[in-house]
Amino acid sequence: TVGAVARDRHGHLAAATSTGGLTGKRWGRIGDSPVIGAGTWADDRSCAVSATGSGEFFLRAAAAHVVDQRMRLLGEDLQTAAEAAVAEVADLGGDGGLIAVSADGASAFAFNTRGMYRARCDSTGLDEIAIFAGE
Amino acid sequence: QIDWSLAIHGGAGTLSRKTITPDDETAVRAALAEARGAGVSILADGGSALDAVEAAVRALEDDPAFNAGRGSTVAYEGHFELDAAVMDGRTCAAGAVAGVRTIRNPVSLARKVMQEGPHVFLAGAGAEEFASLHGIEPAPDGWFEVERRRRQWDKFRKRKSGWFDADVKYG
Repeated sequence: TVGAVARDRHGHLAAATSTGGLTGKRWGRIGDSPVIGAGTWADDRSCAVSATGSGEFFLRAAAAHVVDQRMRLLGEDLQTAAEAAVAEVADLGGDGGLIAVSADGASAFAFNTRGMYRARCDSTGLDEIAIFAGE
Repeated sequence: QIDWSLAIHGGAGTLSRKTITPDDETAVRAALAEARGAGVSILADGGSALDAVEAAVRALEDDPAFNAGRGSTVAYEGHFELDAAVMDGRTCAAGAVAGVRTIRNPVSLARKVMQEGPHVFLAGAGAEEFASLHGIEPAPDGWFEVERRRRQWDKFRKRKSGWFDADVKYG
């Protein structure tokens, strides 16, 4: 699975996710990636999110939307909300991660696996590419 | 003050320095840099977040290192079934496609569904028909196939049951 989230100079947010799914999937199996609110979400009032992981659990958690809801209803910052959403996925038995940006341009990674292919940058000079946890 | 911001991912899973060769790591980091650059060039020029995420994901879809577009995993019957979604934070407009088999960049089809379709989510043959009617680029023959994914599928078929996502456990 791949994905991107962005905030532009006008303060607008967007998210996109794309995937080939699982090796050997059948019966028209669909994971969270194309399901709005599970693997993909964007709302200028809060955040944009793209997820990757064990899709069935991200679907059940409505994981991407959880980040939005925690920010708007609980007042959490982006990183806290992102980590909480991944924790909810983990509580259901799933693993994976997500990327997010917020309306103020902050960005966040959260995952409970040993790694996630990821990169981010912004207009202040933040510039990261990482694979493994702890990088 | 952050004027613009971009983050991308290429999947998560059981990644470690034992499971990824140095050559693979170098290739993945280069691919991430290229995809990030595709999005940043748009944002730095004052372009929209929507254009930036589409450009970044298209670059990742075209790179065989990731499980999306070219390099996707192989489904049970030996074919490819791709899913994608786009959401615009300005309006909460959204578009999604699932189970498409012939579209080079499913993310662009999802965006077309969002912007020109009467529905949010299209699947299978109907999504393919919508793509054809709206001039979405098809994939060349054999575009999605990469040797590593076919080997994973062969391994899967020998198991005779279940499903799995081999090297990158998920994503």
